[in-house]
Amino acid sequence: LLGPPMPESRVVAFEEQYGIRLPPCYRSFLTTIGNGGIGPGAGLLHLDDWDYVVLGAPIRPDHLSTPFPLSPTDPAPGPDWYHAFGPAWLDDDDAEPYPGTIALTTRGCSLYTLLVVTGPARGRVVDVNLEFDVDAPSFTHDTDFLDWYERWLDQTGNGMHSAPPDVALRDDEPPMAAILRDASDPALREVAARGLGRAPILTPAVRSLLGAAAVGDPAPEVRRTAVIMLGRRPTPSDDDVLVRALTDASADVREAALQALAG
Amino acid sequence: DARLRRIAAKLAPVRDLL
Repeated sequence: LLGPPMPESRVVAFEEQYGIRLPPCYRSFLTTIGNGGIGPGAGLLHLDDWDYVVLGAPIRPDHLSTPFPLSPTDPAPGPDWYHAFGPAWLDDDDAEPYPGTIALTTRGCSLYTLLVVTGPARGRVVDVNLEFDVDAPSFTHDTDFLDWYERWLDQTGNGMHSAPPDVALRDDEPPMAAILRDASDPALREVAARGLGRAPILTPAVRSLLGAAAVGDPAPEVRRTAVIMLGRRPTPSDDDVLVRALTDASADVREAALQALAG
Repeated sequence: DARLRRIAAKLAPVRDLL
């Protein structure tokens, strides 16, 4: 689901409450596309409650107006990167990590993706670990929120989505579609079929690829996974493939096809 | 904004699934 757009008046109230102005791309997405819902990682957090989700408590009044110190043009930060916040931050027991940022999504465990709202990187998207002394923040290549979100949409729809959430948005990630089609290792092809099928959007091109694997892959475990993934949200156009899979040489594939058709 | 319109169009299949 994608939450309904946020009225401009509520965005303004949020900005006045915290003494900031949201980066224009994120602001226009909120007011015209939606607030929270389908997106990278576990989905976009709502502007209203991301602080409860991430921190379990409301943020301090000065949290968003305090600059996030890092800049994507600086050299890559080292393991002691958080000293950039200054000694007062390190000595403050109540200080939360990552001032000047809003959490956009969780990528599992303590891994989060943030939007910088104050500081030299304002408008940029950055991957972080809430255990701030474990991993240094890593800026994505995207110039702003809309580029980040659209890249996820493109990668998802075109089958570049993969299972590991912390690497799903790297530019250099090999397309899952190509792995399913071309990899010689059946275990890799199965991972690719699973990754493709997990995407929230299955475009006709991806359905066609999964369908080809379901009836044509030489390895039964790959055919079975492709059938299961197609069968999670089948469309009428998938029936032909699923019916053909009922006569597969492997009983496991036939069983998966039967369950998909019965579902 | 052209990018917002493009994103809305790309999100359309998601809405179709609901």
